[in-house]
Amino acid sequence: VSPVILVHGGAGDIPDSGVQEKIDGVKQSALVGYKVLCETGLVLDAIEASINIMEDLEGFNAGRGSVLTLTGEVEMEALITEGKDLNAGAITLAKNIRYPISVARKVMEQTPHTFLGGAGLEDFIKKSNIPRVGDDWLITDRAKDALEKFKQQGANHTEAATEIGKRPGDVG
Amino acid sequence: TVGCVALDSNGHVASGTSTGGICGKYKGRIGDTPQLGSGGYSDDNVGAVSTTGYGEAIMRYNLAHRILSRMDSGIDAQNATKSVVDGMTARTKKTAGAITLSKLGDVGISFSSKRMAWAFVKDGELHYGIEQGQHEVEKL
Repeated sequence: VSPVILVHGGAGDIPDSGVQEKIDGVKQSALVGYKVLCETGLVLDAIEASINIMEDLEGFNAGRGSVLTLTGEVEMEALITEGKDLNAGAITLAKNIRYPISVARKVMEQTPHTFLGGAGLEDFIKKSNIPRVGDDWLITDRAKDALEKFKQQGANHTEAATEIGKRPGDVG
Repeated sequence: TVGCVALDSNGHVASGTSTGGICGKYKGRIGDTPQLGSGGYSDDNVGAVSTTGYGEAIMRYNLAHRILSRMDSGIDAQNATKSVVDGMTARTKKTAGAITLSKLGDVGISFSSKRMAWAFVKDGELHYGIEQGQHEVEKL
C-alpha cells in the first residue's frame, strides 16, 4: 500500500482571522510527517513529527498556545495508538512539557501502563528526564485574552462561570 | 486540539491526538483526547481515527471507536466518518470532527462544526481544506 498521512488542526468556530494560519499549519504538519514516513517507514515517527509541528505553533490548541483553565493554567492531554498490536499511550493533566504526544509515546513504549496522569505522570516525566518548559513558552497572549473573554461572557450569565458544566468554552 | 493518522507501506496504521482542552475549563477536567476509543483509535485490521470537538459529547459517544466499528462492518472511511460524526451531533446536539484512514489508505474527513483544518499527503499530492466542502489539491 502507498503511505498516507492525514492531519487535523481542530474543529470549531474558527474565526476568519485564523483560517490562513490553520491551513498553513496543517499543510506544514502533513508535509513534515510524510517526509518522515517515507524516510523511516515508521508510522509512529511520522505521527509524532506531524503533531510536534502543531504543538509548537501557537495558533493551535496543543502544546504552545494551549487554552487555559479557569485559574489560568495549562493542562495538556495526549493519546497515541498503534494498530499493529493495539498498543496505546496516554497522558492527562500534563504541565510544563513541550511535546505531550512524545510523552504519551514514551508511556506506551517504556512503561507497562497505558494511561498516566497527575502525580504519577509528574514522576514519570522526572525519571525520564523529559525537558521542562516554562509558562512563558506555553502560555500565549492569545490564550490569556481568550480566558478573559470567557470570564467576561460568564459574568453576563446567571450561572457562575466557575460552576462545573454550566459554561463550556470553545470546543477542541 | 490537533491530530494525525498515518498508514505505512507495510500496512500498519497509527493515530495521535494532542490538546490543551477547553478554554476556561475547571482545573482537573479530563476530556476525550486521551481516552481510547474517544480521542483516537487504531487497528491494523480496520484503520485509524483521530477526533476533535466538544469533548464531553465525544467521550460519551465513543466517537473514534464507533467510526472504526462502522468501517469494520463494510462501510467506507468517508461514509463511516460522516455518518458517525453527524450521528453524534444529532444525538448530543454538540459538534465534532474526525479524520480517518482505512487499512488500505482510503481517507475519511468530516466535521459538524463550522470549520476544521485538515491536510493529507497521498500519491504525490497535498490535499487540504478548512470549510465545509472545501478540498484543494497541490501537486508535490
